[in-house]
Amino acid sequence: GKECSHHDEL
Amino acid sequence: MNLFRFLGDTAHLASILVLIHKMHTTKSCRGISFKTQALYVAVFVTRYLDLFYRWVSLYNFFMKLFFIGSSCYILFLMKTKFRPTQDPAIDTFRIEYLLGPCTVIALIFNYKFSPTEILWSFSIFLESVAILPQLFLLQRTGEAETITTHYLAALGIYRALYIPNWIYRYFTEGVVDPIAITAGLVQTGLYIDFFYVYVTKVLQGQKFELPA
Repeated sequence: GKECSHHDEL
Repeated sequence: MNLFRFLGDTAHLASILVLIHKMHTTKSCRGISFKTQALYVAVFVTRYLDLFYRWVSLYNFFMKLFFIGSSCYILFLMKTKFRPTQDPAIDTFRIEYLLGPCTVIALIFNYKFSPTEILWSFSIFLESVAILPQLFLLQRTGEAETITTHYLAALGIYRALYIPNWIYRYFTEGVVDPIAITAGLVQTGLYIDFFYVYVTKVLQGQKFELPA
């Protein structure tokens, strides 16, 4: 999968 | 970063400061579930492992450090200074019923079958239910100190604000995170009963008491 966008959330 | 997420994170930060403030001013951790606090340590440690290999921003870095540090500090206070004020007899929720299913679900639902991604999923699912021992304790005692309800309200607001954040991100960035959204909706849902009593009683200046 793509590099997950969620990783900038806390 | 958008306003919803920033305000959500601020509410999260505030909730922790309110809890620490409550413990210091009342010299007590009465009414606080040790189990919920221990689960939060597990949530932060498993989610923020990426501190070691992913740089997001200065904001992100310090918030992660704060959440790990403050949650460990709360456990430390509950086990040392305020230990006599803690009542394990009412903090009886069986957390293995949360840890087990969250492990299984994280193994099934993750964005990549790698240790750190599975732990990330696990932390998201665990966070969504980590408040249950606390709500269970509240249900058992049927009442709560006002400051404790402010803590819970701030925590609920934090999660609620992440929902408009995801909607905003969908429209502006086109990103959707089904795992975080599903868990976030569940987590926010768990607060609905609490919020009803909080708004109808505590915000009207009354004591937080559950109907018998």
